[in-house]
Amino acid sequence: NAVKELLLENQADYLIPAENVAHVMEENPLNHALLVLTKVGYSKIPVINKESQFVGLISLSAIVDAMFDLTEIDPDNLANLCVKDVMEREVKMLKPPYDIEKILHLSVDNPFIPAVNKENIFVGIITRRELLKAVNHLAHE
Amino acid sequence: NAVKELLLENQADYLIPAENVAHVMEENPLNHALLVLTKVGYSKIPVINKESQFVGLISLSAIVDAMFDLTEIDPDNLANLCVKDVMEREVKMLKPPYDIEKILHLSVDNPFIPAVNKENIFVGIITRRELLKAVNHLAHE
Ligand SMILES: Nc1ncnc2c1ncn2[C@@H]1O[C@@H]2COP(=O)(O)O[C@H]3[C@@H](O)[C@H](n4cnc5c(N)ncnc54)O[C@@H]3COP(=O)(O)O[C@H]2[C@H]1O
Ligand SMILES: Nc1ncnc2c1ncn2[C@@H]1O[C@@H]2COP(=O)(O)O[C@H]3[C@@H](O)[C@H](n4cnc5c(N)ncnc54)O[C@@H]3COP(=O)(O)O[C@H]2[C@H]1O
Repeated sequence: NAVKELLLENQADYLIPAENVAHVMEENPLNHALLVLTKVGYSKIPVINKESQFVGLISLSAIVDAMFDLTEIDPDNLANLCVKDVMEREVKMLKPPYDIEKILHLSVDNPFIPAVNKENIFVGIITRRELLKAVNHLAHE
Repeated sequence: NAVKELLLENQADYLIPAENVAHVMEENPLNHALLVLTKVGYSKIPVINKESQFVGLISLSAIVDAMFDLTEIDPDNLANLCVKDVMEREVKMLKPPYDIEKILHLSVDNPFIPAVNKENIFVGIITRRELLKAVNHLAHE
């Protein structure tokens, strides 16, 4: 249909390439991941392994949860934990060929969708912002 | 144009009403706000005053920033702070009559947009999820 066609024309531009995406390694200690998240200002970022494959997502809230003892924050709780201990592993990913219908469908419940190639190597992310820029553009024509 | 018309038809359904929106009061201590954010699971929520007017946004990252001393977390830093000390005050709001072009435009840079009435009373939020549900629906017809 018309909406799908219009969004499809610009498909190549939605992907933010891996080199522009903040990420951490699954072996990084949580203290380090907390500093990275605070510095880059994103609430959740991809996690990769030594082979540069996408393996999960790490969020500020997961790290804050790890600091809590009941209702008290204790930063020492992070001392023996690393990213892979608290990262989300159940993550919907995009694999080629990228399908705009699938991208739109996933964007309803996911602020960003990680993309990988055939070897599961992390290649970038598609964000809600990029999709809404395109929709906004269409609505203004 | 067609996209705008289609999105306009469903305009009334985009707003999540205030009673379904997690929020805190500007006078709440930051410890309390941290617990609320952790419990509801949202990264950023509206702040209202005693008159139920919208006054700002409070985020998990703003509270985590307040806990930092250089690179160390110290929860005691929150003891003397309340929501209004760290909330974002410069916030784009929607006022009636709501305009779908403006809503789409704001959604490009804002995960959600607070809506108020003529007296600045908080009436709800419009989220990217609600907009993308509509776009997704259109693209699948
Ligand atoms: N430094 C910044 N500069 C400009 N705008 C900023 C920004 N940080 C946040 N925003 C705005 O806030 C939205 C939500 O950011 P959040 O970090 O929660 O959620 C982000 C974050 O989890 C992830 N993300 C986006 N860009 C990223 C990047 N370059 N590296 C790593 N993760 C990224 O994708 C989610 C959705 O991103 P999206 O762009 O749709 O939506 C972003 C964007 O509109
Ligand atoms: N408990 C939950 N159940 C189902 N899905 C959940 C969820 N918590 C988060 N999500 C998903 O994650 C997205 C980002 O949530 P976040 O809390 O960073 O960012 C949220 C949050 O800052 C705010 N928000 C959404 N609903 C809210 C509510 N009921 N009360 C307060 N703030 C809300 O608007 C932003 C964008 O929301 P949006 O729905 O577009 O996008 C949400 C939604 O797709």
